[in-house]
Parts: sequence; structure tokens; C-alpha cells
Amino acid sequence: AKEYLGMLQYQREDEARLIQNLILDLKPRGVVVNMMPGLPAHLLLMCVRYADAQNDAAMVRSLMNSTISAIKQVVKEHLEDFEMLSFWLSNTCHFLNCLKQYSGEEEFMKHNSPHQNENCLKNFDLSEYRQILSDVAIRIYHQFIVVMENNIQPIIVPGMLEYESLQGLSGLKPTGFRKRSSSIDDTDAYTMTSVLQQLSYFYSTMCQSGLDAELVRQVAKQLFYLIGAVTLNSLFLRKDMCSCRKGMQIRCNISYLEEWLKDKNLQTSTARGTLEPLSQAAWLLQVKKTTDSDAKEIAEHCPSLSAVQIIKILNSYTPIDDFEKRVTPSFVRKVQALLSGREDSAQLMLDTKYLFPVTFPFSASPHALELLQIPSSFKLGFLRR
Amino acid sequence: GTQRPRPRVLLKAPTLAELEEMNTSEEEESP
Repeated sequence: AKEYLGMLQYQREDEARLIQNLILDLKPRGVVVNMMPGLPAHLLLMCVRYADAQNDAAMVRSLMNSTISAIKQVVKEHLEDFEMLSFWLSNTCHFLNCLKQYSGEEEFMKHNSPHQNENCLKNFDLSEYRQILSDVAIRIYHQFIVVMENNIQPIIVPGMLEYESLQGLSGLKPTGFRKRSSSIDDTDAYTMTSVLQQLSYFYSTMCQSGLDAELVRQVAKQLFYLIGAVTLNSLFLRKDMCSCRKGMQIRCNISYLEEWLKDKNLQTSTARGTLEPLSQAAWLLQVKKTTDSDAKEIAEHCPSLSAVQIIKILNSYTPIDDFEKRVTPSFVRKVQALLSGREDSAQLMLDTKYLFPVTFPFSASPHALELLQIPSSFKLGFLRR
Repeated sequence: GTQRPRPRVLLKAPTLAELEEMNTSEEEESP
């Protein structure tokens, strides 16, 4: 049987066609379904290996420059296209990983098979190009987050705060017999299910485009932070939402989100932690707010909320029926006194634009380059394995 | 680790800004 070297031979004059077909014109839909994640990235690496094997610096530089430019261009042309961004974020990261894995640097060779070690680049050190590629990946990631936030932001308050899945405390019926609540019939108002469906769409798209699990965790954390911050900010501004019953509804919605994380095997991510301020606010709405020991309990149980935020919720608290008493000013003063030692920020609102720094941890690819085949749909017949 | 006959040559990479200039100048050349 013919022994392949894990390279793709191309002629200099074919570089433009290679970039056009493999990057600029490639349709994610055609790639993701049945192929290995990051296949385009691996094919690009096989071309780099070929140019490196020719010991031709100009050829390698030209290929790397046009590859990076093409990725930037395709992203620039699809700034609102979530699936395209997911695809090229994934392939950019896979390409970065491949360049590390086959760089010949000890640090990245630990998980290589002997054969993969032999396939390391022979002549050129592309570490500077890896830095450029990493900068491009960060830019794609930021745009990727912006598109997801634009999609999910309108759903957050209706789904997390306004929609009532728990019927009135007094008329708590088993869900099977719920009367068709009017809010669903007339307007197609978003519900908590809409939030979960949006998250699931993002998740399945990321998985289909082969995005690294560690990056999926970082995305989940960023989105959960946004959900928590937008919901809590809205709670601060709406007295009508500051009730015991709404606290219960929020806690219920948080458990739906926790369930979602478990279902997607993301519970190890720190996404849940970003909901802590909202969770403590929901607890604060539900807890007793009359005695000295209540005040002490509150002062100790909301470390993720600032003093300003705690006092705001107490002052906004609006009982929904006559049995419940309002929070007395003297009680608020008691809590305020207990919180005086804190030096937390005087900021009320959470920064919904805050971005957690992204990292692209190295992960070696198990694939043997010499076994990779080019799908005919890539229209790369002019390349020779 | 494997013994390399000689160290790899570091390829200087352009900055993202330089890369962009290269592309705009190429676009001007081609019709």
C-alpha cells in the first residue's frame, strides 16, 4: 500500500485557489455533519508541512499570510453569522493547536505518537505566526460572544423574570391542570424555555463545528454571567419584581439553568458561579425581614451582593398581598449598620459588557495526518496527497 | 526527544496591521 507522508503537495500558482476553496468558499454546513472536527485546519497544516519540507521560506510565509488574511476576511464578511463564526473559531483554534503540536517544541510533543513526532516541521519556526493566529482567534471569539449576546439578550428578562411558570402561590396547581395562562396565547412572549432553547442552539452549533470543550465552557460561563447580570439589573429597577413569589420564580429558573449545565456536561465549568449574585438576590426576596436575627442572617448570607445592592432590594421589596408586611426603614438601617464594615463597590448595576479573558489551552489532535483524506466537496483535486 | 540536525529558522511574521496593508495593496493591483 502507498505510504503517505501526511503532506499536501501544491504548486505556488495554486495557493490562491487553495485558499479560495478551503477557506473563503467553504460552507460549514457541508463540512460539519460527517467529518472530523477541524478537518480544514489539519489540511492547512499538511500544506504548511509541504512548503516547510521544500525549505522554501517565501512559500511558507506566503501560505501563512494568505491563510490568516483569508480567515480574517471570511469572518469580516460574516460578522452576524453565528454558525460561520463558530466554524472559523473552531478551525482557527485547531490550526493553532496543529502548529504547536507539529512545531517540534518539546512542550507540545508530550502526547504525540512517534509517527507524529516524525511529522514535525523540519526547517522553520512559526512561533511568531502562532502569536498572530492567537490574536485573530481572540478577535473571532469576541465577535462570537457579541453575536450570541445580541441573540439572547432580548429573551433574558422576559424568560428569567417576567414569565410565570409557577402559578400564584395561593393557586398552586399541579402543572398538568394548569389553566392556559393568557400570557402565552396572545403574545408570543418569551419564556424560560426560550432561554434554554437558545442556549441549546448555541451549544449544538459549537459542538457540530468541533469547538474545543474548554472553549465551550468559557462561552457558557460568559453567557451565564450575562443572564445573571441582565436579570439582576432589571430586578433593581423594577419594584414590581421585588416580591417573595418572584424570588421563588427566579430560584426555579436558576435550577433550570443548573439542569441545563448538567445535561450538557458543563457542570464543571464555573458558569453556575456567575449566577451567585442573582441567586442571593432571589434568596433575599424570600427570606424573613423583620427581626434582628433576620438582619444578621441577611448580612452574612449575601457575600456576592454589595451593600448598595442588598439595601436596594430591601427598599424595593413590595409585598404582593396584604398578609405580608413591608420592610420597615428601621430594619433596613439595622442591615445597613451590619454591612458598614464592607468595602465593596458603591456600584449598583452589574457590568453586562464585562468579558472574561479567553484562553486557548493547547490540546493535541489524535489524528494521523497521513490517513486524512480530502472530501471531494472541498474541490481540492489539484492537491496531491 | 528527537535530535534535530540544526535549529529551525524563525520566520518573521507581519503584524495584523501589516497584513492588512499587504491585502489592500494587492487588491489595488488586481483589477
